[in-house]
Amino acid sequence: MNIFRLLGDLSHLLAIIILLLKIWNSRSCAGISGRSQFLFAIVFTARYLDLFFTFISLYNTVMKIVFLATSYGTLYLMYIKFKATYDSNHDTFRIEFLILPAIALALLINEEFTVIEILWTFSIYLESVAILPQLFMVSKTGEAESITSHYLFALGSYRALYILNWIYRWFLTEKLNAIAIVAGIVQTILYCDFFYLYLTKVLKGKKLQLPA
Amino acid sequence: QYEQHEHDEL
Repeated sequence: MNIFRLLGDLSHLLAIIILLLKIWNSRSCAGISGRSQFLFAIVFTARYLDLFFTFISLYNTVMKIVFLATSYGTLYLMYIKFKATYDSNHDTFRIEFLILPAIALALLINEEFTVIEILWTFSIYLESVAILPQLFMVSKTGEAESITSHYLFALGSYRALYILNWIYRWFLTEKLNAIAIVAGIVQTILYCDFFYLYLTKVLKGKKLQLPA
Repeated sequence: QYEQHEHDEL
């Protein structure tokens, strides 16, 4: 564990908590893409299956349980409790165009052809594009509440911090996973134009407007 | 310390 990975995990946890609080306090999931949240739940489910038979550390186990619980909790709030506020008209990104290629790629490019490794690889590929429905929805609605942009900033920062963690581990000549690194770079690049808008607009108190 | 395919990152 290093400071970059710890900050990355905490940024990820912060993003999920910001989203849960936003939905719970405003009792609304307006502007939030349920499809992206659904993809995140798939990512965590496929990746954390080893929860039950490998123990890496208490931190690792606790965080996996928290991420699984909060992602399914968010789905519950969006699709059941506050279903009436879910904006399905703007949440229309075809997620099968993300899931199917991730499955195909995981079967083709992986480190070991075992069920656990294929699922882990699938979760890495899917996570790199899982935010697209949310970014698509923000560009369709043309704007996002500031709390949603804080959520996106924390979520985008998590994998950017992981890139710093991989650089740090490279200097320590620790084992690295090329698949996770390439996918993590792609994932972070997808946030770049949002990061630009966030840093130049939202932090100056303006609304976040994505070019439609 | 980890076998080749144990993923220690979240």
